[in-house]
Amino acid sequence: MIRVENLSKIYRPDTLPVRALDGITISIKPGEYVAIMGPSGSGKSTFMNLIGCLDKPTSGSYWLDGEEISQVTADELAFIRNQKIGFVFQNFNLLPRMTALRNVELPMLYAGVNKLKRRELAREALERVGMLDRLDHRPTELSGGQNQRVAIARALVNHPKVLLADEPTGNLDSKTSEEIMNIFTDLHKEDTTIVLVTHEPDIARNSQRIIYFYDGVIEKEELTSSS
Amino acid sequence: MIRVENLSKIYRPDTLPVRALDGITISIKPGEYVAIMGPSGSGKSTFMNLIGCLDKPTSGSYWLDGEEISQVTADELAFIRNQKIGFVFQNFNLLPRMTALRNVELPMLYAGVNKLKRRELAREALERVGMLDRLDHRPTELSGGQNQRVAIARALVNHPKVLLADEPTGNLDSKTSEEIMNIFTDLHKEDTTIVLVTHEPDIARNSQRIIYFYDGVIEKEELTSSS
Ligand SMILES: Nc1ncnc2c1ncn2[C@@H]1O[C@H](COP(=O)(O)OP(=O)(O)OP(=O)(O)O)[C@@H](O)[C@H]1O
Ligand SMILES: Nc1ncnc2c1ncn2[C@@H]1O[C@H](COP(=O)(O)OP(=O)(O)OP(=O)(O)O)[C@@H](O)[C@H]1O
Ligand SMILES: [Mg+2]
Ligand SMILES: [Mg+2]
Repeated sequence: MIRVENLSKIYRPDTLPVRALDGITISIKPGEYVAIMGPSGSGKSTFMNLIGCLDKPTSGSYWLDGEEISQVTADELAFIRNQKIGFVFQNFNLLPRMTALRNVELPMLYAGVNKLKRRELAREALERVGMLDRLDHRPTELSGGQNQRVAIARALVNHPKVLLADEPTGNLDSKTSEEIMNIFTDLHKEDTTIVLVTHEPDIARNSQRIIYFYDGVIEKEELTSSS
Repeated sequence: MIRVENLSKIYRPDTLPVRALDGITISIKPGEYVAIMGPSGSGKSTFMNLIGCLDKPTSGSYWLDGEEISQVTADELAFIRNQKIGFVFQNFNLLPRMTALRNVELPMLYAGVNKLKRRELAREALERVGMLDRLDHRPTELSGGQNQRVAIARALVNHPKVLLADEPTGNLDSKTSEEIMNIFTDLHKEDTTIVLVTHEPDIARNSQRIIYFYDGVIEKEELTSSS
């Protein structure tokens, strides 16, 4: 489903190059549930942005669902992204002047879903993450963990083939984290391919395989007991 | 050092009131190290914003360092805040168009520290959190955990009497979290009063006392083995 070969990303190539990713080769099968761990600054979010079609690599190849897409145009990238990928950002990236409900409806607007259906599916997604009583609040009127849950609802609402979640439980208490992890497990049972970045070993153990990043390269991998 | 009595905060009082804080009474001694835990949406950040002089309560009293300040003007609040408080925000709140270095220098600019000294102290604070090699990066050019560390450096740089940290390790790997907790422990030994919001029990156990919030009220308190 997701395959990268020798993927690299160098920021500031002309001044003081930062080798955020230095030749990553990974293969993730359809329906697989993978976790990514590693120190702060080791390239995890950079990797997620590349496979999430939000940015292009400096070099290397990327196949998504069988299609090589490292050199497509920005428009094509946006189209593929909206079709196949649900993304939970590390800093949520919600639109600050829209309510929680509107923020969750947004991916469906791009996908051409009609207004009544958008509203219904958005409410359903918000209910799933326990946020139905706050759907008319804007991001500044929500707590950190509430914003995180709205971002998760937005990522799920289009029933994507691939769910990419960059530290989705960083602002959640243990009970709420567990509820989110149960949602991910349900999605996994429904054959969603999941890539989850986390700093917490207990969260990572929900996956089938953990990949460890270090300084822009893959340091090691391990299978979990759920594989 | 910090005392609140019957402190309340009601958002949207005229439409659909949200009782974010519902009569909080807490007393924190000078030099005490307290942790706050509780479910997402239970009022922790709201409480921190009130004691951090970033917002005013709907009702109730607040004494900071012996002075009752629940009714002072916005200017007086800003002055007190800059004088006495270092604040690590849950969402960092760094200025996006300034470099890490400039962001950390900012509190000292308000405190009237000269340019050379600002630069020196900012570099020192960034070194303390392991961010010296990224001081010319702007927030969008930094990882989540790097941004969090810059926010921590900014909170420490003025050597505040009171350090308020709202989930300061949410984006950090375990090794970096430990380094940050060691910094807090050192500050505590230097008599800084510390209030730390966290979702992680291991992080909370660095404090002397843990206060549990639930639905805008205090549910219970417990002393830790470090008290
Ligand atoms: N400006 C606002 N307008 C309306 N409601 C608000 C506003 N700010 C916060 N709230 C509500 O107040 C409640 C408490 O929010 P707060 O940010 O204090 O929670 P928290 O304990 O810090 O949660 P988390 O652990 O998720 O960060 C939440 O239910 C939130 O929706
Ligand atoms: N736009 C940019 N320009 C320059 N350097 C960048 C840029 N974006 C990221 N970096 C650098 O690339 C490296 C990798 O960043 P990345 O965000 O992928 O780390 P991460 O593993 O997600 O870290 P964290 O766990 O702290 O979120 C970091 O050292 C960061 O400073
Ligand atoms: Mg990251
Ligand atoms: Mg909060």
